Amino acid sequence: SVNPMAYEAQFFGFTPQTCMLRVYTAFQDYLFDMMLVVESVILKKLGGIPGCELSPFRIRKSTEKFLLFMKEHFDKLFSKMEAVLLQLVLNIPENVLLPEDEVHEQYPYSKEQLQALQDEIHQLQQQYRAEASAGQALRAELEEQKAAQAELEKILQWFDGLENICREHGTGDFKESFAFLTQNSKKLQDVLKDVEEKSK
Amino acid sequence: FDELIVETTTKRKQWPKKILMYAIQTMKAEQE
Amino acid sequence: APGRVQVFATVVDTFLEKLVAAGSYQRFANCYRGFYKLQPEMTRSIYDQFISQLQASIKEEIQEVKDEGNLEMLFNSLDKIVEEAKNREEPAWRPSGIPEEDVRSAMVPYLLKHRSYLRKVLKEKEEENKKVAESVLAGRERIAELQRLIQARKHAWQ
Repeated sequence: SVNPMAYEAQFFGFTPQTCMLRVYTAFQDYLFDMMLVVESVILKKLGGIPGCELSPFRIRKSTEKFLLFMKEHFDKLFSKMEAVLLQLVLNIPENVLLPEDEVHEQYPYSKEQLQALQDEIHQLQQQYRAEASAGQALRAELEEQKAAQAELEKILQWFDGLENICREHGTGDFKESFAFLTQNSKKLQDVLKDVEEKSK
Repeated sequence: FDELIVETTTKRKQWPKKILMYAIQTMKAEQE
Repeated sequence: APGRVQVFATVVDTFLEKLVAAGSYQRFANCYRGFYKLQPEMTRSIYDQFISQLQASIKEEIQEVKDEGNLEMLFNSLDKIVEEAKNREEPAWRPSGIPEEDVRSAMVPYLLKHRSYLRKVLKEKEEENKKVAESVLAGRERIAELQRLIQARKHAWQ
């Protein structure tokens, strides 16, 4: 079972194993390249020695022998180095949380809790909309009230105006004066009738 | 597999911020 | 405790030392015994060059990997993050593998802020409406009063 070291990859931007593989491959290539250089130098040197019995084949055998030995040690040493690096350097201890994930520690919300929070927000939005339209309705009524009050006050003023006219013409209390007027007009009618009878 | 891990973990690192950006824009727009 | 940068350097140096120790000159001369007998000095200088070149290439490669991966900066910042978490015993949160779930917590602080914003404006709106409602009621009362007055005057005239 491979440990993908995903959390480390999240931090480093590469998987530690890949990093080690990259280093391993590079080191190994160097080792091989160096061995080929060593071998070519030796062959060149041998070429300069007259009557030399050492064949390139023998040299190749020597190279392989030394390389095999080095490779074995290289692999052993490298796997030790890899283990240490993966353990101590390229790893994130279990108790460590990366900064971008701090929020999970501060707000460990379950699905239900989050749903409840979102429901509450939705409900608040509904309530706000209701309040807002209620506010509009109330303000609309205020406007209407203003107009209605103005109308009613106008009527009251009209009555006041009426009474003022009466007062201006000496009829303080309208009712009385109306009664008085009625009497007077009645008297006048009687007098008129009287005059008409006499004139006949 | 390795690429998959790197791709996935890169998303884990970057996408919450991106998503949040839009979520915050939405909330701000709604508040306005 | 030594930082990651230092551990990394030490571990690589140790690897190199041991590799060189394993590939000793004796071993080398032993493998190339024929050539060694012919040219011992040459063998020694070829070996010395081989080792120093191998070490230089490996060191160069390590430096390249460090530069490419920005490892020094990452190691130092990881040291800091680990240092800050030293009082935390229990295992920390890890991605669940279900993105929807993991992104959820990231939303929470903003949703909480949004909720308190909505609570605030709702409260303001309610208070505002309360005042308006009071003036509406007062207005209704005023209108009723005016209508009563008008009725009274009208009856009086009638």
